[in-house]
Amino acid sequence: ATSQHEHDEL
Amino acid sequence: MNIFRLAGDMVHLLSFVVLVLKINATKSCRGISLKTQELYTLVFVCRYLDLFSNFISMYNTTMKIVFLGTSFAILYLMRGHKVIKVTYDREQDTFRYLFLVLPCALLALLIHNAWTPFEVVWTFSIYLEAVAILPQLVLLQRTQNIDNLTGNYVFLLGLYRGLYILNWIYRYFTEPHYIQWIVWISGIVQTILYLDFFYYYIKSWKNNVKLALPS
Repeated sequence: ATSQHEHDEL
Repeated sequence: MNIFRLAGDMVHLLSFVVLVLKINATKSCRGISLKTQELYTLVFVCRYLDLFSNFISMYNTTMKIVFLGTSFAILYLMRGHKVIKVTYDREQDTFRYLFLVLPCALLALLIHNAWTPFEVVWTFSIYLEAVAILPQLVLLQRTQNIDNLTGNYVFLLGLYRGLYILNWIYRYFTEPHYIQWIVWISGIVQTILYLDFFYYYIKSWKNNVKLALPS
């Protein structure tokens, strides 16, 4: 998975 | 997680503390836009739909629950608390939700990274957050005698997104393939909306006079 779809920010 | 992201989150958290403090200490929500608060609650609900299905870290999960809980608590204070709700500036807080919600929903349907319900709703939350402050800014402009805590609250909200921009710059240079156009452009728009407010906030702080926005 790319970081684009991880949504690791609030 | 880098220092800008952490500082941004802490400032965001602090903005909630300041708002709850203002409402509770003065038993008044004068100058606070219920519309902006409802839009932020909608933003968090839409963004954190994956709260239980997508675990990133204990930190993320805790913060999401705190943001959701605080948003609903503020809505309760402003709409349900019998002393506080009568202090709400209903006649002044006239911004129409649909002018913000509808364009953001359409934009999310058109521009997103993936055509899945989660992703489109998440993208909608990003667009809506960028403009959700507008009812509050309009109300501030109409409010005479803006109290310090209300001014500080809006300042912290703007500062939070500004710190996130620094976080994205940092991540761009330190993480391979870290590109997030939707979030970046929305975040920049969101921060730009505060520039006018920042100008008057800093000016009033430097001259040690009460904050007032020209109408």
